[in-house]
Amino acid sequence: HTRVVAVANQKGGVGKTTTTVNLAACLAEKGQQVLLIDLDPQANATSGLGLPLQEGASLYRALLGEGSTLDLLQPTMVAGLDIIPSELDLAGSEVDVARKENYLHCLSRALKPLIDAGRYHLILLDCPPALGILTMNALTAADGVLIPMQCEYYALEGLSVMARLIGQLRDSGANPRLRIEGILMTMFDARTRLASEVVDEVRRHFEGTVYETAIPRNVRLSEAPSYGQSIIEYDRHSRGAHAYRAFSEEFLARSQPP
Amino acid sequence: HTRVVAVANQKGGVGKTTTTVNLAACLAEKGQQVLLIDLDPQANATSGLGLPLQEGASLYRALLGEGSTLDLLQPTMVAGLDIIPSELDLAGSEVDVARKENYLHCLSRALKPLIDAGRYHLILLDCPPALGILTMNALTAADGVLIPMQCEYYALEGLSVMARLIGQLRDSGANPRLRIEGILMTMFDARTRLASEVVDEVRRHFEGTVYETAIPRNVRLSEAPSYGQSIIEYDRHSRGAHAYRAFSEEFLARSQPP
Ligand SMILES: Nc1ncnc2c1ncn2[C@@H]1O[C@H](COP(=O)(O)OP(=O)(O)OP(=O)(O)O)[C@@H](O)[C@H]1O
Ligand SMILES: Nc1ncnc2c1ncn2[C@@H]1O[C@H](COP(=O)(O)OP(=O)(O)OP(=O)(O)O)[C@@H](O)[C@H]1O
Ligand SMILES: [Mg+2]
Ligand SMILES: [Mg+2]
Repeated sequence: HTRVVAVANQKGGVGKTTTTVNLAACLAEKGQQVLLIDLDPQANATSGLGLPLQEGASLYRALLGEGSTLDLLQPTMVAGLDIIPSELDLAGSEVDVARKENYLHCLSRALKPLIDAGRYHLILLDCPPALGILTMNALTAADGVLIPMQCEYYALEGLSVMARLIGQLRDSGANPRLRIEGILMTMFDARTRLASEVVDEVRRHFEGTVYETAIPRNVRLSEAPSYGQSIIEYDRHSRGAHAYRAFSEEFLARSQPP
Repeated sequence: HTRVVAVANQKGGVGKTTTTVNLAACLAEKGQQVLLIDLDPQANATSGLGLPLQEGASLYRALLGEGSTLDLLQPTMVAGLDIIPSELDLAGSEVDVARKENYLHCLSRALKPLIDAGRYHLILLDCPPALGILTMNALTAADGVLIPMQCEYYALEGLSVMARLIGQLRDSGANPRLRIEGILMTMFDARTRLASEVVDEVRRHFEGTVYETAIPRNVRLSEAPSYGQSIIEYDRHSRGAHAYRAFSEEFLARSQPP
C-alpha cells in the first residue's frame, strides 16, 4: 500500500524542503521505495537533489488530466528515491486547475495510476509556502500532513490556521481520511530561550502530535543543497544527518499500522 | 510626494516582515511619516506591531473598489507609523481580484486617495512568500522593490526569477517606473563560509544594488514580535537595532532624489 504524505506549512522558510529531501533520503537508505513530488514552483527540492529545471518535466499537464504521471518519474542520485521535479510554469497551473471540475481533486486523480501501480511505499509532496491551489490539492490527495515548524514566534501563529484547515477538509468530505501525521520542530537552537518556549507551547497545544526528535540548526544542512545532495551524501556524520536519521525512524514507527 | 516600496521575495522566511516592521520603525524614529500595509494573509506584520486580527480591517474590500483606504488607517505604538492590518480573509481576495477588469491595478487604484492626500513620506507593502495576485498587485503599485535575501543557497535561486519579473512588469507597461530599490542581505552569520559565498555571489550578479549594510542573525529580532514591538522598542541597543538603524540611513540616502 502506497501512503501519500504532504509536507506543508504556509509559513515560509520553516524547513519544508529540507525535511522532504532528507526524510526521503533517509527512508530510501533504510530500503523504502520513495517518490518525492516537488509541488513548489521555486523548485528547491528539484535542485536540492541535483536535477536541472526542464520544461514539461513537472506535474503541470498531468494535473490537467493530460498524459500520465507514470511518464514523469525520474531517478535521483539516491538509490530507492525517485522524483517528479518542478518547473517555473507550475505557478501558472493554479489558474488552469481552478477552472477544472472538482478542482481540489486534480492531484489525487493524477496520483491514482501511481498508487495503483504500487511501486512506492511512500509519496512525499513538497508544498509551496501558501494555502493556494497546489497546497490545497496536496492536502486533498494526502493520507497525512507532516508540518515542519521553526522554533520561532511567527511560525507559531500559523499553526492553528493549518490545523483548522485540515479539520475543514476532513469534515467537509474533501478528504475524510486526512490527519496530522506529526509536527516536526526544526532549526532548534538550544541556546535560545525563545526556542524552548515555542517548543513547550506547541507540545501543550498539540499534545501527542509533536515528534520527540527536534532538528537542530546545523549549517551542513544548508550547505548540502548547493552540491545537489541530501545530508546523508554530503556529510553523513553531521548533527543534521543524525537528526534526520533519528526522525526517519520515528516517522516510520508512527506511520506503520500497529 | 509619497513613495511606495514593496518588500517582496517569493522565497519564504527570508526576513520580509522583520525588515518591513523594523525599517518602518527606524524611519518613523527619524521623523518620517510611514504607512505599513500588511498584504500577507498570515498577518505577521500586524501581530508583530501588536495589533489584533479584526475582521474587515484589511484592504480586502478596498482592493475590490469598495470603501476607501483612508478609513482603514490605524495608529501603532510607534509615533509616526500607521498600519493597514491584514486578516485571514485577505487570502480569499485573490480569487475576487483576479476576476476584476485590469486586475493588476486594483491596489494602485486603492492607494490613489492615500497618495493624493500626501500624509506619508513612504508606504511600505509587506508581501506574502509567493508571486500570486497580491504580490503582483504590490509590484504594479510600487515605485521600487526592496528584496530581503537570506544568505542561503535556496534563497539565491529565486533572485533571478524576481529580477526577471520586475523587468517584465516594467517593459510590458504594467508599471513603467518599477525598479529594484535594493537587495538587503539578512540573517548574515559571519562564522559560516556559506554566508560569505552567497553574499559575494549576489554582489557579483547584482552589482550596485546590494546595500552595504547586512543584517546579522540576532535572536533579539525574533523575540521582539512576541511582545508586539519593533526592535527599537524591544531592545534598542541590540545588534539587530543597530543594523536596522544603519540600514534605514542607507535606505533614505539611496531613495532621496539626488
Ligand atoms: N536545521 C537547519 N539548520 C540550518 N539551516 C537549515 C535547517 N533547515 C533548513 N535550513 C535552511 O533554512 C532555509 C529554509 O529552509 P527550507 O528552504 O527547507 O524551508 P521551506 O519551508 O521549504 O521554505 P519555503 O517556504 O520557501 O518553501 C534554507 O536555506 C535551508 O537550507
Ligand atoms: N536577522 C535576524 N536574526 C534572527 N532571526 C531573524 C532575523 N530576521 C528574521 N528573523 C526570524 O526569522 C523568521 C523569518 O523571518 P520573517 O518572518 O521576517 O521572514 P518572511 O520573509 O517575512 O517570511 P514569510 O515568507 O513567511 O513571509 C522569523 O521567525 C523572524 O523572527
Ligand atoms: Mg520549500
Ligand atoms: Mg512575512
